[in-house]
Amino acid sequence: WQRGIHHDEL
Amino acid sequence: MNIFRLTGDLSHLAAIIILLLKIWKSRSCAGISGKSQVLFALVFTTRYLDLLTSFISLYNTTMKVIYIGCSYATVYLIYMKLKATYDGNHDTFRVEFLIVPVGGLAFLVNHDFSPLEILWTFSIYLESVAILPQLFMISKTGEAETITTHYLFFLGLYRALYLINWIWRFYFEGFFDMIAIVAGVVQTILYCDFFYLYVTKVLKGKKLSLPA
Repeated sequence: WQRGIHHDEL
Repeated sequence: MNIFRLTGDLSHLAAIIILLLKIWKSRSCAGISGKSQVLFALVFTTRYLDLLTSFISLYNTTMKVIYIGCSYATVYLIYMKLKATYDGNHDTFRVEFLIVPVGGLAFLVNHDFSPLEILWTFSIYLESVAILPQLFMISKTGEAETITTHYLFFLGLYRALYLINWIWRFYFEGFFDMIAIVAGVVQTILYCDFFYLYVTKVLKGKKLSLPA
């Protein structure tokens, strides 16, 4: 779930 | 970056440009929901605040700036420059019924309870339902111009391609973002009925009109 915080999508 | 994500982004870009050009060239925003366009401008604004805090890539920054710029240009055309052609009488969806629950949900279900992250989450949830005023308007008037249906098709295609992108990323990168995935599934489902009409009518050269 933490990984979602780095938002690299548009 | 995989091919599904790239074509998804390009499909999104195509949708935004098709709409802007349609309005600009015809000098009319008849049949377009200004409310949906304001919601999309709000979506881009709250999601891309990270333009100010983090740099991901030139591609990422460029696309974000284009999306934001085009969405505000569209809103400007609808509510200012071409206001006389705006069909407000048919654009009667109550957006507070979307904003309030979506705002509440963003506070309750998010990755991190920080202002930027809550706004990002809000934008993801809001995007999934932002097209509803437009679909509502079409169901009310019972028809849509063909160019408007192309806009909707590319907008729906973009999210469907993102779903494939997430499956890809899960398998090959071990990456998944539950909030984006659930909202993306909801968003794609909302387009299913429209996709059906698009394939059975518009692609066969007929105008999209609903039975009275």
